[in-house]
Amino acid sequence: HSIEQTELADVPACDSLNPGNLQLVSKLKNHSGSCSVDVSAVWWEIAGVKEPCIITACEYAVSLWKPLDTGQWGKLYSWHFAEVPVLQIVPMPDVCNLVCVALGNLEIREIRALLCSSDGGCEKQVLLRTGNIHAVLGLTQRRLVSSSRTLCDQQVEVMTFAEGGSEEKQFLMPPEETVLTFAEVQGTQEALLGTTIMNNIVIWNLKTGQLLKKMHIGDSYQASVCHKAYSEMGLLFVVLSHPCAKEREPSGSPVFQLIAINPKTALSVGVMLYCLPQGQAGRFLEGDVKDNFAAAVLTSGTIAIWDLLLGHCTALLPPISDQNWSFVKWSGTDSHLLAGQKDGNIFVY
Amino acid sequence: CSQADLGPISINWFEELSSEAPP
Repeated sequence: HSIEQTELADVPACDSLNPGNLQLVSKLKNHSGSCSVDVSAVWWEIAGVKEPCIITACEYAVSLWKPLDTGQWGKLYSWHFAEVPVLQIVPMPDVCNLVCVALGNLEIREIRALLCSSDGGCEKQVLLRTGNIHAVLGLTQRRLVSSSRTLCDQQVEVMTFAEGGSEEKQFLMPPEETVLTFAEVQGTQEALLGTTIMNNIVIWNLKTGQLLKKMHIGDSYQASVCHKAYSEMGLLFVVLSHPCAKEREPSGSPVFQLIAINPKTALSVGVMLYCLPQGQAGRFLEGDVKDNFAAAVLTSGTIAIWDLLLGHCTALLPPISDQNWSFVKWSGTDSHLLAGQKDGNIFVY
Repeated sequence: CSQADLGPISINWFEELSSEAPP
């Protein structure tokens, strides 16, 4: 087992803004030698007890790490991929003993489910979907949504995993343009939201498969990634990031944005811009939103964290060990922030 | 944001859009 525990002295300095409760608690090191690509958290039953585990992905292997009594992490299982590299982990929000992964080169070509044999003895993987897959998201109630394109049309498929291991498939009515990202709508159980390549937001009814509305959100939101959506008082609130956003606008460099949309009229208005503090350069590379906190890896190699209610950046994690940050995720199982570098180091805050 | 910017708001937007959209 390859474990390294970082000493307290190695804690990277947060800036003076407000580091809050963000403290480095442990570090995982993958010695596989291949490039580290993603991290996530998952509940896994080990010897009859559900444990909050960490999943790490390198190019050709995905590993499950269980918490040890010492506060460190021990590698439990590894799934290996011989031909197609891993692009991202696709966590299933309320499922134990199962995680999905997307594999491909530039675009997703396969989605696989990773699990263990019923006696917990060996790693198993099941091929769920192949094709030119543009977007995938694990949903609540054991569902996985993905969109894929053929030459003439787009398929949006929802797969439901039954307890016994079988899968049920349902198709949602596809919009004309390519879907870039999906998000469940908190507060409206059967609503699913998608962002499209033409700067539209679409809403489906997951139960009936109906495409309910297509809403144009303006040309300043190009290639938006939707990180969170919730419905409140008849309005839809959406947290977006903009990979194509300009580096600097009058109010600073915007990384995330909260917009409010009236789904009945398709009218929208910007509510809040989440900008970098003065003196910080960079724009969004990749990030994650959980509850009221957004985290983003920036082109500068720094991780920035915003309190979405306060509206400002509350912490900055500068690059450490001469390695820029490559990805950042909030843990779905506890209050950890998981930050990774390409060399295989994963830091748990 | 003011309600005037966004037009008339309905708390039951999801049910209403589901009843209006093609099956």
